[in-house]
Amino acid sequence: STIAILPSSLPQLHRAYIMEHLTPEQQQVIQSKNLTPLSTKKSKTRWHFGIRSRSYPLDVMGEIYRALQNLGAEWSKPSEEELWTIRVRWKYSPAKPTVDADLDDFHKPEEEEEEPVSNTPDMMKMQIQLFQLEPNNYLVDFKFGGWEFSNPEENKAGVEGEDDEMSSFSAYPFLHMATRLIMELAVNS
Amino acid sequence: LATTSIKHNTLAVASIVRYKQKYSTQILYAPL
Amino acid sequence: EQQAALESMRQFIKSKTSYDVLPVSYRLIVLDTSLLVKKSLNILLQNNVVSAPLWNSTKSKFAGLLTSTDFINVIQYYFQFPTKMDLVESLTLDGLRDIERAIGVAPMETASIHPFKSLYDACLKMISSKARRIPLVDKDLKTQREIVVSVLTQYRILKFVSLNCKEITRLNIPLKELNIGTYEGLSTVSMSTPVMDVIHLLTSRNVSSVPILSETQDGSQGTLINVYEGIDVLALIKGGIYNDLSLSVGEALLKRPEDFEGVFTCTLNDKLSTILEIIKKNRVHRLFVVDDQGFLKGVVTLSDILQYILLG
Repeated sequence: STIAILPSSLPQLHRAYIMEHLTPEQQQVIQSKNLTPLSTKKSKTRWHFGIRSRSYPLDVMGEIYRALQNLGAEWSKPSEEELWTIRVRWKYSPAKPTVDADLDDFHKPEEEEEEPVSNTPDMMKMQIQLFQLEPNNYLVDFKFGGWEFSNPEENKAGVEGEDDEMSSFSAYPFLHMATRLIMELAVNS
Repeated sequence: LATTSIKHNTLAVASIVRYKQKYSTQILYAPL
Repeated sequence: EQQAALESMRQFIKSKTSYDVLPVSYRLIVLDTSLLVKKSLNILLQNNVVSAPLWNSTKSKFAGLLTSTDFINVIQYYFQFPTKMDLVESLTLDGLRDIERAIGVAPMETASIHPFKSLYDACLKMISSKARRIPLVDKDLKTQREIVVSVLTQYRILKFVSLNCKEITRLNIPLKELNIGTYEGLSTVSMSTPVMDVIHLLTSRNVSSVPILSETQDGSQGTLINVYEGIDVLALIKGGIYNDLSLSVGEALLKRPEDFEGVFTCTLNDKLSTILEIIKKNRVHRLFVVDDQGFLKGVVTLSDILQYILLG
């Protein structure tokens, strides 16, 4: 095979090629133009479960309830056994999803008419729980809790195909609400 | 939910979701 | 022999779904459309990706793919409206459609496909939409909202085919007899061409790379010495040097990361069997066809290879 890598296209050789064709003054200009190679060292993204907190547990819970209130969420009264768990419900009704006649073009130009889909659940459930990792080191975890209708009538229909629902569910509304809550907590604190 | 520390006013959150028999770590970047 | 191998590969591609190409576990980075364009550039570079699906959280739906074309549009916009520099700084991903309208380019139509449709259909969609990647979109059963399951690129598909079809070893007709690739009307530039002119060529010729030829005393055609690729624009913006009109393409290429693997070349005697072997092991975006003196003869893109395998 005569497949090869073009030597002059390798960064080190390209730099030598450019420098040898420039006058010393032009080389000066190059130095001043910040024409250094883009650094590819990736500052490793460090991921944590949930969000960490060193505040007192009751303070953390207070901040979370206040943030939920500011965001218009509702929650069920915590039971004695589950003081450190908050069961949240959020009205989640951005622009109604549409039944794309043809699912295959999800970047439709704005002017396309799109009829809204009826009876999709508009209440997102989320479970927020405080964990203690070690003395003075706590973790707040967020867990998706499924969807409900704000109109209790429609909830009676029962959730058809529960497992089936989990096999193709979009995490983005949940992730979006989690960012909203984290921002509210970050801004408040 | 997995999170990263907030840098440059940008927040990243992620969750691992099963799609049929495969697992997708879905990562959303949003501005603070 | 080659025809039989192709037929068998087509059957394979028809028998698989896009979902089959996905690894058992993988990562998908999605950007909220309210992010600043400059921030999203950092996120792409930090994650070593050149494209990402966009999520519009107010409408709770997907809003297409962010690709290097969007960054090229931003640079074009800046040069058409130099007084709007501050707008470029505060531009969010939501604003990219307005940029397209302002510079008069058609919005990137992002064709998508359901993960369980055949891989053959996904390839046909990509070929017809001239896209180099295709989002796999399903629907959340409960909320009827779209889910971007993943984004398949031509490279991933060709790598999947190369790894799974032993028939590739029988594709031994040399390129010169296959007539795949582009051999006429190639736009070329020299190292001293202003990088702005090269970027303009990427848009006006709707290509993803422009070959750079050496300069000769007598003005005759030079040999191939480098290539400017669409994704090089990301480094230009990251370096904040896109506002330097005098910058030559040779200088702009000094921004390329040290681990850049280099430009792949081949000759008309090469065959698809060896090209697909190379794709198995290297992130090849295209191959430039040169003669034994290094003069440019043409270019074979992944689109050309995919189109030939699928349609002959």
